[in-house]
Amino acid sequence: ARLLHGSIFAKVIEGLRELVNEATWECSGNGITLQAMDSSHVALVSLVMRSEGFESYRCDRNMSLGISLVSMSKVLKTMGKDDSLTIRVNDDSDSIIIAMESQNQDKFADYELRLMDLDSEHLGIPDTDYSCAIKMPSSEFSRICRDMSIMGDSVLICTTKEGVKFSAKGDLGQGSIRLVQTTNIEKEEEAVIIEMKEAVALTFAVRYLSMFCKAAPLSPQVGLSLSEDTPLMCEFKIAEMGHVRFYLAPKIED
Amino acid sequence: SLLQSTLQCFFNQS
Repeated sequence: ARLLHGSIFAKVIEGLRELVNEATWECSGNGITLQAMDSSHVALVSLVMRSEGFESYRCDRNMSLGISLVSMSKVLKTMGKDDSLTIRVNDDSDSIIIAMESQNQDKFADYELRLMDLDSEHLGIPDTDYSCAIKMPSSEFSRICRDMSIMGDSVLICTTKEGVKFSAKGDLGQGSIRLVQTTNIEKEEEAVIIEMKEAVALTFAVRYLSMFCKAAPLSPQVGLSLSEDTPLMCEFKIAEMGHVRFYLAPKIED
Repeated sequence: SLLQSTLQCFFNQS
């Protein structure tokens, strides 16, 4: 799998590695997918990178590759900003080859990372018709998570027709941030758009939402989909090629 | 008080 802009892949890994330290990559002719849960089974990430999004892609037989995302992140940190990236696994090999090429083709770096045997648990995620779908700048969402974490461990997300309100309370007191829907969309990237069938009020652990925000550099916009008594879905699109979707179980009444 | 649920409460094992 070759990417002209290897930085896209580095951003994917950076977006996942805090939530899941290691994961099994499923490779097929259609592309690369991954599903993994955090160790406490509260959050899940689902990644799709379709084959047509790569400069070139070939997969002769389906493979499951156990990879340490922490190690991969370290390797990818050595990559130059404009380097291209090729990922390769040879038949019967126990390692993955990560090759980087500088833009003017005067530097070539190759790394081999050992593959791991991982027990992976797969969950069936039903197609959900969410009550609310919010789109907002991903930088804004990151900031809200950071700001709400000052006040408490949990954030209550409430939606109305007018907007969406994030609030948190704790020993210090309480705080809230309300975003109103953008009425005059000039720049789509900066818009706050709320599609609502029913109002929702759900509470989530801020710590996990903040971890999801590590994927924010992938996309200028984030999508939050919410329904009562349903895990939140937080989506970052990977330009033209797929998405990273995070799911987070809500906090529920005792 | 609120309890943190796990994803298995919502999604099936596949």
